[in-house]
Amino acid sequence: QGSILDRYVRTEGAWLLNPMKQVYRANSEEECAEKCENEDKFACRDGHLNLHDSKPFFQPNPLAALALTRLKGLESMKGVVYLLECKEGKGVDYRGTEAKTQKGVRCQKWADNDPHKPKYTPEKYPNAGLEENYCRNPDNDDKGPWCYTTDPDTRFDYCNIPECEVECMHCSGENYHGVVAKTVSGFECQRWDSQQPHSHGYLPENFPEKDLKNNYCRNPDGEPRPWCFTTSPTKRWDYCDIPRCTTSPPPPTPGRQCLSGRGEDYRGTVSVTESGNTCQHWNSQSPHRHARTPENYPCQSLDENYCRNPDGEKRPWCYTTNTTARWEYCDIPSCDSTKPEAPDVDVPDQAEVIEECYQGNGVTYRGTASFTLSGKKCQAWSSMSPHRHNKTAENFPNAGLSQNYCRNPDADSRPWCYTTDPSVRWEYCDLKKCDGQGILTVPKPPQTTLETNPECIIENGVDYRGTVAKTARGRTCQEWSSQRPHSHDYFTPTTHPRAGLEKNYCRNPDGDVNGPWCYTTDPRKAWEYCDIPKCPPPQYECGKSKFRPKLCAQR
Amino acid sequence: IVAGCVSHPHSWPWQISLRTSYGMHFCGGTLIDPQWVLTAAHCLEKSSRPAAYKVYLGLHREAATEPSVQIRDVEKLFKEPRRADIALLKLSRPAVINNHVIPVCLPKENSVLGGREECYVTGWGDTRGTSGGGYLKETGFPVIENKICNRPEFLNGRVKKHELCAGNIHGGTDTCQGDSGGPLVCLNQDKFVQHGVTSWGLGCAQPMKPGVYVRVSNYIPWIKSVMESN
Repeated sequence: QGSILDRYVRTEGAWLLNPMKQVYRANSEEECAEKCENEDKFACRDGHLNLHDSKPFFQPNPLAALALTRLKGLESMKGVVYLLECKEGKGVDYRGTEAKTQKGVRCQKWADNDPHKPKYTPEKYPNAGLEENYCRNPDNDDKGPWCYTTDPDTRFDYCNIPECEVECMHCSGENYHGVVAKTVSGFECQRWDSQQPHSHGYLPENFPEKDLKNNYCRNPDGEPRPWCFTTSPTKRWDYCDIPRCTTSPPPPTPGRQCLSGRGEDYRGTVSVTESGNTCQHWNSQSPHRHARTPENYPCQSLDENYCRNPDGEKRPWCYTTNTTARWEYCDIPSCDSTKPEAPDVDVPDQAEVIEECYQGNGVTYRGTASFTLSGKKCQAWSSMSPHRHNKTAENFPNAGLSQNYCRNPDADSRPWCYTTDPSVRWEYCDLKKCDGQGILTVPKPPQTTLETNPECIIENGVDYRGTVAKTARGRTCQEWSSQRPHSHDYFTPTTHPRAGLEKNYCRNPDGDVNGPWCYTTDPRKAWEYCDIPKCPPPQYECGKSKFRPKLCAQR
Repeated sequence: IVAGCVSHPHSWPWQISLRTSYGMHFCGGTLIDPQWVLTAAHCLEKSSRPAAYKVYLGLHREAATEPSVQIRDVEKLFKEPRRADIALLKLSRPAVINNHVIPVCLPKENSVLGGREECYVTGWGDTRGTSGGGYLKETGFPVIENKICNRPEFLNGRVKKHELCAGNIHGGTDTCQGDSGGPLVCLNQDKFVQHGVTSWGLGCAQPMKPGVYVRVSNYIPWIKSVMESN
């Protein structure tokens, strides 16, 4: 029988909201699932906690709370998949967030009466998921999810919701959401959230958009088809055998003739790499054998020998006809080489969009530039996607980390930002320097003398650098650089530069087992041991340096 | 370190320089405890005598002229029994922990780095003509999932389960000869954790040839048992 949870994947941080605007916190995953199961007023929802929105969970309109307050984690029962942005069959269970008709007209809210008085309302059909203005199919319409439109002349229209690829796959199975969990070699798949028997980096929380659920076959990284880690200790991973759908694949995204983002929709005809090598034809296996064939990637337009990005690389690339260079990136003109589109963060109206620049190293820059040198848009500082980081306004309150504006919170050489490109963590910003100031010199670490040398000794005290200058019997020590009253030519600051023989401090230049000593100012006593306490075992915090590392990186 | 940059002095206080008994640098290493250093087993192939080695700590220049430098003899060598490229050195006496000498944190047993983690490597190794020779250098790049690193166009199945890959796909910066044994550290909250020991690579900073590091989290039980029993 197992527990009720067997039918759910892990509910991380799932909150339960009911229309009565109270927020229920389930005390256990079982209790959470119980509510999801039995109390139909609860909708276990999908989505991503809106990190930008520090507003509390509930909204003025309780029903809106169900729609807007989106939860972390994805609830899904084996075989029945909630809340994906795709539909099965007529889409009666579709609970995604598409809110436009197939003609692109915005949907009317189901709770509204204007411009159309709805027959299907949330009150009359509480189980139909009629939230907000999302496309739904409350009347089991054969043509699938639809909505009332905001166009007074068109009462309703159908929406364009892709078919979930459940028992088959289109293209290379990037959108496969089925439940096959066995490899072509017959091995059972390992769960994605497990590190046994194979440890790996494909953690569901690192790839939330890839639906790495249970141990189902998936294609999160541009392989020719879905795969999984296997439960066999001897076989780390293998492909799965998912049949191709017989229905026509989803309409391809309109291709571009220039580079935008990672160029996955680039459909131009550049066929030379950045170093000038000619591209090898995709359907050829010479001079380089490979798996990036048009058959394996039917939706990636691997035509001729044109540069493409079929597998989530940083940008379009190709195998080359040069036997010594297997593959190389291509230089595709950026679509943004024109003026970058207006950033979709609000530019404060009072801010006149002027040619901005930064002073010094830009730590004080508070402008609104939000694009990097290579034209990538900056990720909002408050967001942890696609790049997790610790440069938040909480950690750096005086760094002006607002929106996705270029900043220099860590005294780097110039303003920078994390980029919205998952494969490029951060880049310097496209900003000029205001003044002619030279490059700042690297801040010197505080002088080592600031460091207080402990007045205690470790082991035999050969490293003791304290300032005790009296022997155990109270005699004053003679200066190491002096020859009076006792002349000595062996232990002097010049003969032992590293022994710390300064002034008349007790030292142990010869590693004497009994610890530090000194020549004495008493003519009758040449030298004597000093009496210095042993240090307690060192207290330290591992991994925390006292001097800030530069963290220079080929970011 | 090829490319990258010269570090702020003493900003990687766990980095040590492993030297011959007459003071020549030949490998890196990491202070993980006042009296223990982690390094690569292949650094100890020349001699199995502890007296053949010295450990320099608290330095920034390879010349080791700073007053903060501490020098220790090696009391014992411990190579990983299943011949992984990782080894422990017990120092003749503990290092003095101060602003210049601080041990690094170790990862949890079998912990795995998520995708796209950015980590840092340091060392006094070969710079292949890039700037900063003679000083401790650093560079940073992402850890690459073994599955991708083992693709034909990269290291083509050479990376073992107990190893990890890190570097830039298009090369340009990397560890190199003389950096072996040194740390690959990743920031976790506000502390640096050592996830890798610099081990091997196909050349240095070559496109499509990321560096390979011993996955430290696989060897936590061994490290603990050796330190506790010695």
